[in-house]
Amino acid sequence: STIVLIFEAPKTFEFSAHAGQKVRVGQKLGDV
Amino acid sequence: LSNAWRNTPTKWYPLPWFIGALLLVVLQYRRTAAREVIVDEDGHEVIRLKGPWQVHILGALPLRNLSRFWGWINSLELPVWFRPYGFRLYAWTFGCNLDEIEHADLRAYASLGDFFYRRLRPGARPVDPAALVSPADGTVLHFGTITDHRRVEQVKGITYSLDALLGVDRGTDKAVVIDFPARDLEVVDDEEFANVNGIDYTLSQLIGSSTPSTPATPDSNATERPPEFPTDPEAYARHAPPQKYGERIDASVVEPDKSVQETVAEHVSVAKEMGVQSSLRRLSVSGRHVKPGNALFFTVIYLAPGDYHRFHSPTAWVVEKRRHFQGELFSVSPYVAKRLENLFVLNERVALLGRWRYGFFSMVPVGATNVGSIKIAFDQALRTNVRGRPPPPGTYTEAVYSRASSVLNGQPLSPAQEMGGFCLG
Repeated sequence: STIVLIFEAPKTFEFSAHAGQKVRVGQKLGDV
Repeated sequence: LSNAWRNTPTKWYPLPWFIGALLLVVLQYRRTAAREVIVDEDGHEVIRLKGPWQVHILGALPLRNLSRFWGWINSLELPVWFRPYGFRLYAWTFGCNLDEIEHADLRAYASLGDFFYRRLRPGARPVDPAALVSPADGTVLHFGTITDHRRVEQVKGITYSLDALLGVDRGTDKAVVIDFPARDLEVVDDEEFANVNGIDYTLSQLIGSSTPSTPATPDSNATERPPEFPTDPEAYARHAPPQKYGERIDASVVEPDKSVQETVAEHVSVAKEMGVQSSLRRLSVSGRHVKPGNALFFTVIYLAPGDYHRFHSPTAWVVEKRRHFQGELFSVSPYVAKRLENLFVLNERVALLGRWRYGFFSMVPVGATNVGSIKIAFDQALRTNVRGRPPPPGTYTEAVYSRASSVLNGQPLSPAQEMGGFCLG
């Protein structure tokens, strides 16, 4: 199963995870 | 052979120029063919199965029936004595951490499907204060911005249409629209009243205090108010009949295990996090028009078989509507994602559309062969992976959550709040 997130954010938004990284619920994915 | 491998001299020589030219022509042709998008009479992309021979073999299999059979097998109750051994073997095979699950006694899980949809014990997942947190345990497959004609990159070089993923308004001839009577804020004696689950609160109660007191019920409108929405599960179930495709349904918006006061407290929390002004705005949910200085971002998270399979809210946001796309149930493993174009558009999915403090926000759980059932905690009417031939790609049923909170015009969710999950079959 997969979850796709699509959202609008300021251009300064940055993802903090990288492709292939394992993540857990509540872990930081990105911030403005 | 060994002698030839070691002693044969290597001679380098240039290829004829036309071989290089031919290669360039072939590469250019493939690039152009990949870009070519077939559209229907309305200008919308026609989604078809495209990919190498392995993909077409997968497409010939009765995946939906296999998925439901898989679900039925895994719903069978296991002998109590076998459960600890069976679940420990499963956990060892797929790398589940049994220390963090809700029931330490594995005999509490009646079947493998029950164990698969397990909860975590409270506090097992600390929540980061960042703007966006992970909605699930899994692996980040891909992320980036959407710039090129509203196309989202599935993997490097393969894209799909954002409109095909989220759906476009096509009118009632192609989409079954399930709507609720939207109640905007009512102004009574210069005070705005918001209706939450059938009880009226003043706006100041909702957004001015974290612990709303007694609900306000103005006498002048008392007879016009709808009855309180049921909060006990049995009454709730009566209000949420099973959904059939093409049938008008009454989607539900209250979680059965929460009281009205708890629900209101959550609404207040989300309203504060989003900012009162932005939460009160009435915006169209499309993501078509981003504000100046903003951009559209995407990220894809893959849940492996051993992962915890419930998903949570990735931020404080309001879900205004959901679109349920029935479809195929291909595997969504990275192996298939690299080969099958339009994978996320072909598969069954539930697109939850709404807004957060920065504008448009959407979350799309996509089903797969082994986990074809998607559950949404605040939408008991949703039924996924049901028997029957799926409608053409792009067709969806829609429900609007405006009754959940007329102030927020949708279902409010706080960061890491449990939203639903994937079930086996």
